[in-house]
Amino acid sequence: TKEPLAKDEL
Amino acid sequence: MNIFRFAGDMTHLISILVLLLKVYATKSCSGISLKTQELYGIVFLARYLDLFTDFISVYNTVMKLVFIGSSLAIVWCMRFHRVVKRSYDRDVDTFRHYFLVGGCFLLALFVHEKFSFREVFWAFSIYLEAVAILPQLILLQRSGNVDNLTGQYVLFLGAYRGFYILNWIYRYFTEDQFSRWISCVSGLVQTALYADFFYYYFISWKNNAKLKLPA
Repeated sequence: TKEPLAKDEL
Repeated sequence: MNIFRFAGDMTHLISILVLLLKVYATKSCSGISLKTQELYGIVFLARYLDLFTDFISVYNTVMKLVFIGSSLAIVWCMRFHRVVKRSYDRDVDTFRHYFLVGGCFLLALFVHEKFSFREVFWAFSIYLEAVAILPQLILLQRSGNVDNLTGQYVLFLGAYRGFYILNWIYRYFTEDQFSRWISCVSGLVQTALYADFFYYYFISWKNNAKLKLPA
């Protein structure tokens, strides 16, 4: 499974 | 970072400052729903589990600490501060918000980006934030007239996610593998819940009248 995007948002 | 997201974060920060001003300056929390504040506390604690593990930027870390700190401080004030807690009217703040917590957690168990502890809690926090304002909106409808600071608090709180929607549209068109469909769908639901409040707020502003939500 592709890694979910880094959570860069608040 | 883009201008829409920055405007969203600043609007969110302003809403928190307005709320802190109201509670601190008037030593009163009349018209504020403790349940919404508790839900926001859960939202930030569940979303920022990566606070000490992933460092994104100083801005990101500072804002997370401000959001967690302010929401817990408001809940503490409304529950334990000698003067403030007297102005909390639990007979009007009756929304059964634990159903929201349970429902959002169940939804997060089935709908998430990846079945991991962090991702499930992140999705849970996104869903919970979308509905966290319900106790507050119900309380405003029940209590009829809304004082200015409370009205501005809810207005800015609703507007911030609207800026985030513009941010997601912008990122969708400028970044190739950008997909935040959980945040987008939840953000649209969240902003839609404020639609009638925005309408009545605009009417009261146009007529220069006191903000009143129909019961």
